[in-house]
Amino acid sequence: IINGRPTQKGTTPWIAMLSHLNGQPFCGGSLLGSKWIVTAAHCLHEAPDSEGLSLHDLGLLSPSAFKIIMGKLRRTQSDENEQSLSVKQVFFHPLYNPNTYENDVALLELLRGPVLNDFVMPICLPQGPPEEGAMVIVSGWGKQFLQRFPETLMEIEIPIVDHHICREAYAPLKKKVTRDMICAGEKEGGRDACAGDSGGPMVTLDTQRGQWYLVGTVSWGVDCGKKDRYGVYSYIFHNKDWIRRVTGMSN
Amino acid sequence: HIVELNNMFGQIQSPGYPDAYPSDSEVTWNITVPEGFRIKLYFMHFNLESSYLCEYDYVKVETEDQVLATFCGRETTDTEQTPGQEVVLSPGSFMSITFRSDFSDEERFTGFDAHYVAVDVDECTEREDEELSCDHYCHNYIGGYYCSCRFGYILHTDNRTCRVECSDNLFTQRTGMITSPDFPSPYPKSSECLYTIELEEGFMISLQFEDIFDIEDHPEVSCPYDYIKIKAGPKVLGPFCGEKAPEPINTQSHSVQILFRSDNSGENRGWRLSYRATGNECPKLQPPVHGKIEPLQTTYSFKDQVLISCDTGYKVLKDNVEMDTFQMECLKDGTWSSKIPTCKIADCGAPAELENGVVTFSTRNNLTTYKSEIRYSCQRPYYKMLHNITGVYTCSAQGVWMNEVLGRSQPTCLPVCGIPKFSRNLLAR
Repeated sequence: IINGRPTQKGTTPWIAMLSHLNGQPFCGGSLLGSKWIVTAAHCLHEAPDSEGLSLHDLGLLSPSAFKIIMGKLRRTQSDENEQSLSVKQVFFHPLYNPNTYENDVALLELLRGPVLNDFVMPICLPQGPPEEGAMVIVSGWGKQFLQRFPETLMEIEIPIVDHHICREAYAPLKKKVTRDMICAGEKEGGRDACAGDSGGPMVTLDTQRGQWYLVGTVSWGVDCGKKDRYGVYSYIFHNKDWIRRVTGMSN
Repeated sequence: HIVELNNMFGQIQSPGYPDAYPSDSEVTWNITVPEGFRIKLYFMHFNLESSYLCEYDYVKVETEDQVLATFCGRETTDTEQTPGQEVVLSPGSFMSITFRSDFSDEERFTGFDAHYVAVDVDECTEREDEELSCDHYCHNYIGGYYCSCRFGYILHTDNRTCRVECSDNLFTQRTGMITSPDFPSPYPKSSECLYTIELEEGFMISLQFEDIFDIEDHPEVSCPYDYIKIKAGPKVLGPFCGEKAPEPINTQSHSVQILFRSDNSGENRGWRLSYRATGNECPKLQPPVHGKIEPLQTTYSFKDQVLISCDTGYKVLKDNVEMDTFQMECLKDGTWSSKIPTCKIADCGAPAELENGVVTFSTRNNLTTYKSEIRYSCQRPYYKMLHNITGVYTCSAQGVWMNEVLGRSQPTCLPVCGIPKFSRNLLAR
């Protein structure tokens, strides 16, 4: 997270850390319901080394090759409330495209759900699209300015960006911003997610219900925090039906 | 001189016809036609010497046992009779015609020319003799007739009377009514009816004849025609007939056979009886606490059954087995098939654990019996109850924890989402 601030303990109890078995974190995620993690699909396979490859051509991360840690705050040191969980099964979005990051979303079914408490709690699914220009909070243990990893969970508070503006901003770079994506950040850059934050939550508060809900998951961007380089997130509301079907949850 | 004639028709003429007949002659023609026919005789010509009461010459027509006519002369006078246009009919299938002329004839008499023909006898319309007439329906045909019977009847081997098939009446109910066939219309003739009342050993059958009792009898001889007999075990009662019904009969047996026989004549209305089977009485029963006995009777006897059931919320407990109802039967030796069971209050048992929830008992010392209440709640604030129900479950009469919304389904604790205990100091301006 570029230009972020440390997250206060317990204010993001849905965030999940995807970590290699050697303890090396590599992505973020969010807890849904009692035993599901939503994250970015591109976290779960090796990076494509050429264009035009399909998911089946890529080495997928086996469910037993990584773990999920809930209740986490510090990046590498252990936390008193952390809970380490195994993954039972991985569900890629059927229309996920590893070359364009379309539908860059995956669901992880946990072998056993975490014990919910003040530091572990699921995020709600959206009931509708976020308001125009709503402020969202993006959290992660990814790189900061000067490429350093943080000690602890970081967060930024940024506005949602109009889809058309975002699409125009990336057009010169030949990057497609499709309907299943949502952008956030400032025009002049500054606060943004970055490598290592992928899959992590972009949330906002539903002031009527008094509940936070998941707007997007960190997906891609060009550089981090540069001017006119908005952060692009996988748009959860767009893929809610798929999420409901796979998890069997309504909300 | 006798002539035997067996044809169905024929001609008979006096000797020498059409010339004068000789004197002092006698010819007899015996005509026999098949059964079912009679003979019709008529004259085309008749001219005999007349005499007072035909004592000289005559033609006599007779059957085996009666003279049908005696003719003589040329025309009928008060002392002589000629056939004229009349025909003579024989009652049966035989007719004998005798022509006789005495020794002297003053004049030439040309005698007679007669013809006979067999004609069918319509037994159906002519039968007077009840002994021979059809019982129900008569069908005449040329040369004979046959009888048939109403629906439900069978023609007896005498081909005349109609009987019913009534030899396989089996009664197994504990009470019943038995009557002679077609009661109260006259019973069929030539019938041999057998009514069997067969009950389980332990029952005693008693019979009671009711209202009409009318079986053909005889003033002197005991029931020579029709009668009813009752066989109960080794005992045989009867035969009964006449118009006075027998007194009520307690057969002391669980198997009774009633034989009713009718001969081939008579029109009597028959009989009706009711029977009842009773067995040994069993002792009176007390319903269990919180229970009841159905049907509730002052006395119970063999084969009577009772159903024990319990009040709502209680189950019948018998040999440590719970059931909704329990049936007992009064046995033939006057004892009950079982002891009265007790009624045990329905117990729902310890309520199932609720994942991510807890159960609390709302009755003293955690009762789990009928009407006790428990409350499921979810581990707040992390879980909340789906369907937003009260979580209150009551132990039902069926021994199942029931909620007014979910029925017997357990509630579900869903994770509360998006409401962290710690809220950040929002920096948004």
